[in-house]
Amino acid sequence: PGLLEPTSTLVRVAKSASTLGIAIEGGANTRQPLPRIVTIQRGGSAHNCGQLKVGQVILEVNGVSMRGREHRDAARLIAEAFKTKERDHVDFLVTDFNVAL
Amino acid sequence: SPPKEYEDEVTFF
Repeated sequence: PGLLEPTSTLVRVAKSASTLGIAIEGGANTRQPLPRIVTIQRGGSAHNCGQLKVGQVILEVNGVSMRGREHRDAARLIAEAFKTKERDHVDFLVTDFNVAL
Repeated sequence: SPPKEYEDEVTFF
């Protein structure tokens, strides 16, 4: 009681540019156990989308949880989500609170 | 404590 409820937001990033245009840090077994957005590059799909922000923590990518995934595994999933031709977008579930839900 | 080699890993997409 009285604690802040972490809120999560689903952000759909259309593949509007040839790159996703974000950088992430962290992953399981680090000080930052869920991947966090550290850069959003101008002109990339994420920047064009306008809804992702530096500092947000990525909880899920296309419905797949990032929990327990080490950096390279999380990065591979994000790269594959952007590369696949099955979807013209990537869905990110993000939170502005730096916690594991 | 976390393994040192992972601490500052950053990936750009």
